[in-house]
Amino acid sequence: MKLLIAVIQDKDTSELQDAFIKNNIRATKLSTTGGFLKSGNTTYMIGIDDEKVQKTLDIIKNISRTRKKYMTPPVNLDGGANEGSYPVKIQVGGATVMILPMDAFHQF
Amino acid sequence: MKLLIAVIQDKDTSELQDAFIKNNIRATKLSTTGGFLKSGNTTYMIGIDDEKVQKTLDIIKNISRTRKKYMTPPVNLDGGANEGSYPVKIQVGGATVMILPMDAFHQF
Amino acid sequence: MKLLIAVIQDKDTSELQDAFIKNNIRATKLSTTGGFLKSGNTTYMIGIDDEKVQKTLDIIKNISRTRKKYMTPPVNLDGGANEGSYPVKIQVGGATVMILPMDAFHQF
Ligand SMILES: Nc1ncnc2c1ncn2[C@@H]1O[C@@H]2COP(=O)(O)O[C@H]3[C@@H](O)[C@H](n4cnc5c(N)ncnc54)O[C@@H]3COP(=O)(O)O[C@H]2[C@H]1O
Ligand SMILES: Nc1ncnc2c1ncn2[C@@H]1O[C@@H]2COP(=O)(O)O[C@H]3[C@@H](O)[C@H](n4cnc5c(N)ncnc54)O[C@@H]3COP(=O)(O)O[C@H]2[C@H]1O
Ligand SMILES: Nc1ncnc2c1ncn2[C@@H]1O[C@@H]2COP(=O)(O)O[C@H]3[C@@H](O)[C@H](n4cnc5c(N)ncnc54)O[C@@H]3COP(=O)(O)O[C@H]2[C@H]1O
Repeated sequence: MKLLIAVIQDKDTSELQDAFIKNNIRATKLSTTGGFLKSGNTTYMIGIDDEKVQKTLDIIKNISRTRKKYMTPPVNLDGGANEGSYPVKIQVGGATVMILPMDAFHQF
Repeated sequence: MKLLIAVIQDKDTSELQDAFIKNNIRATKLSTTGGFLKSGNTTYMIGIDDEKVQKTLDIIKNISRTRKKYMTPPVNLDGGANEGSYPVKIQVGGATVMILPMDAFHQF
Repeated sequence: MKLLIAVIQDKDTSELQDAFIKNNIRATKLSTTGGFLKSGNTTYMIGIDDEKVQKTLDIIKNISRTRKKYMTPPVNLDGGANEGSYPVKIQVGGATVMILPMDAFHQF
């Protein structure tokens, strides 16, 4: 078995959580803080069989990788003509995953 | 030395904590969340000498293993005859423990 | 790469955080609790290249090692002559660092 430690953005957690349950990936969630941006993020600890490591990485990658999204900035509150409000491309998501060797796994 | 990561039920923490102190087992506690039930649980990180690993596992097993307990359901609030309130057997506790190799341990 | 798990006192975090950023040491912060004193402390998870491990240990040691500090106890609230308020030496800080082997590091 291996221990996967995956640090992801808060907004990707519910989709990732559902994918874990669907694929019978057991996990424990921690609320954490980014060292640089000092904003909240989420860390999963996942004890997983060696042969399921790649599949787990693929799930994390598909759901929480860094990606571009179009977002329309909030409407100009002055009520003026909405000229500033075209959709802009912003970067969201991102996942950092560390894979650690595990000597033993027990459940009591 | 090894790093033990033990995920246990919140209600077993105070008894487990006392047993750690009595047996000079040093630990750091994290508040965590179960991936499946999404309810709060507790994770201990325990840096421990190789020859104390088995003893630590025995303590965790004795105090926080899954076990059956008799509980009397809350009394029927309508005040009717208490027929529904015989003790029932429910399952409590449970511990998941992952043992990781450790390259070095420092205290400054 | 290695995973460093460093448990430090809360009051050393902002200085340590700044030193990590200055030295491009990437980290994730967890709010934790001491097993013995049951008071809040801080744990950093740091995925770091093998050749930067020593430098990271030196930074943690310099900023958060156990040290003596002179502190003047709060003034005697009865307003009496301030005879009790000479500076006394107290112990602060302290860092516990565990270094774990890492099989792989991914960023998506
Ligand atoms: N080696 C490692 N060990 C432990 N945890 C790690 C790690 N690498 C990343 N993380 C965790 O993953 C979060 C996202 O990292 P990412 O590299 O995608 O995104 C980073 C990166 O693009 C940038 N960044 C971080 N440190 C930087 C630095 N010293 N200089 C420039 N940019 C930095 O800021 C973003 C947010 O960083 P933040 O620290 O708030 O949040 C980080 C941190 O919580
Ligand atoms: N996909 C699934 N399908 C059906 N039943 C499922 C399931 N995932 C979990 N369960 C059941 O629900 C209980 C609570 O899981 P939870 O993820 O909330 O809370 C878990 C989780 O926080 C942690 N845990 C268990 N296995 C883990 C692993 N391999 N890696 C990381 N954390 C684990 O220990 C807690 C207790 O686990 P335990 O096995 O005693 O008890 C589990 C298990 O009996
Ligand atoms: N059974 C015991 N008998 C007598 N004195 C005891 C004791 N357990 C702890 N102490 C003392 O109390 C201080 C605070 O421990 P605490 O467990 O609250 O807070 C600890 C704990 O959160 C963590 N820690 C230390 N050793 C650890 C280990 N082997 N594994 C995991 N976490 C550890 O680092 C914090 C500071 O540890 P540090 O050694 O500098 O300082 C410790 C130590 O001087």
